[in-house]
Formats: sequence, structure tokens, C-alpha cells
Amino acid sequence: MFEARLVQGNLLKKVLESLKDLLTEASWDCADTGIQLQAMDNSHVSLVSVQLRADGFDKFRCDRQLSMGMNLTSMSKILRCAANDDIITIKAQDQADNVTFVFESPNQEKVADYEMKLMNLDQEHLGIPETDYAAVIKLPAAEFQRIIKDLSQFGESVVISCTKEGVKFSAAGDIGVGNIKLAQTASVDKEEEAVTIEMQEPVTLTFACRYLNMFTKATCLAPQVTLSMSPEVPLVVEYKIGDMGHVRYYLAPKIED
Amino acid sequence: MSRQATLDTFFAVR
Repeated sequence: MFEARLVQGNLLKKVLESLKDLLTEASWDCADTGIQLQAMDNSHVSLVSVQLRADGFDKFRCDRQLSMGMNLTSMSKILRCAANDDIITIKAQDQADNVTFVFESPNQEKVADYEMKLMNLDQEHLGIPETDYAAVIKLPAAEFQRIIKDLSQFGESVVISCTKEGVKFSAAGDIGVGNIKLAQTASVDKEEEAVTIEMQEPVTLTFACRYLNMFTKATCLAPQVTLSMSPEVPLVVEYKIGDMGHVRYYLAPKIED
Repeated sequence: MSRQATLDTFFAVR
């Protein structure tokens, strides 16, 4: 028996919004420690890793490990039937071929349940090496979204360059060149408005705008986003899911021939 | 010119 109840159901709605453009199907791996998802997009350029810890749920029961393969487009359609303040419960029997989503209004006066077929997905899991990143940049998630949106007008790629002075985002194309520089904030009233940079060595990498734009669908999840970069390795873009986990996107860089 | 790398280059299948 698997059952996970989340009073803050809108977190799950937001997680799905942040996945559905990148992935059409994926497996949710459930264990007594929580729920995890790891999947690459079809082109193997990006990977999404989601973690939802058991202790972040209001009730969590997972008697035996199970992998629930889901069509994320369908799951997203179902979650869109939940109101933002609904309590969401996910339920499945052991070795079941379907999953049930229950949405309860806060006053318990409306209860809806939706059943969805599970899929048998033969998914390969990737081992992501532990990496000490050369530069770790934290910035407001909305600011990052804006920068990527703005620079996407100029070209297909964004160059992210991190130095002691700050971080620079650049794009070039037919209409011209765009550069956006962010300095580390000296002092801020609110922690979530800060730009912080931890840098061991300067890094410059080039990434496809198309993917970065899809990652920013997770902006609704967290006030801050963390970018981790090292020379010639994939970028990590991380959004926290409340205090229960994270959505992490990995993106392979563009490499000079 | 630059080319798009894939993650298979960096991450091994477990």
C-alpha cells in the first residue's frame, strides 16, 4: 500500500507544471524515504531530478518500493482539477496498474477522486557524479526567468560567465547582442532578493535557451534558484520545493568544435 | 561553431 497526503497540495501542482513541458512520461519511484523521479528529455540534453521527502508529507506510507510510470500530460490534467488550497492524497495498491488522486477542499465539504492508469516504463537511471562546482550562484528565481526570456530574443544560446565581480549572461544573434550583468548584492532587506556567488575559479559555459526557458517553468516553486557550474560539465539549476525537497535540472553545455 | 553535447557523455547509466 502506498499513500501520501499533502495538505499544501499546490506544491504538487507546481512540480507538475515544472516538468510537463520537458517530459511526457516518467516513473515516480516510491520508497519509505519519499518519492523520487529522474528522467531525461527525448534528446538526452537535459535531465530532471525531483525529490519529495517522506517527512515533508502530512501522511506518508509506503509498505514496499514501487515505481509508478505515469503519462505526465495526463497527470498534469488531473492535478489541474485540484484547487490551489486543496489537500492532495496519492494512493496506490501494491502491484496495482492504477493510481488514485484524491482532492479535498480545506473544509472537507468537497472531495474528488481521479483514477489514472499506470504505465510500464523501461527507464534507465543515470549515475550523477558528486561534483564540487567551481561556481555556485544563487539569485531570485523571477530574475533568472526574466533574464533567460529577454536574452532568448537574441539567439539560441546564452553564455553564462561567472567571475569574482559577478555573473554575466550574454546572447548574440541577427538583431544584435545582449549582456546582463548581476553583481553580488551588498545588502538586502529580504534574503530571497539576494544574489550570492561562491566561486573557486571563473567559469564560462554556453547553454541552449530552449531548455533554460523550460526550466524556468519551476519559478513558481521557490523564491530563489541556484545555478551550479564547472568547466565542461552540465549546469545544475535547482529550485527548492518548500522544505520537502527539490526539482533539479541538469543541462549539457554547448561545446566548441 | 558550437555543438550541443548530450548528458550521456557525462553521466553513466547505473
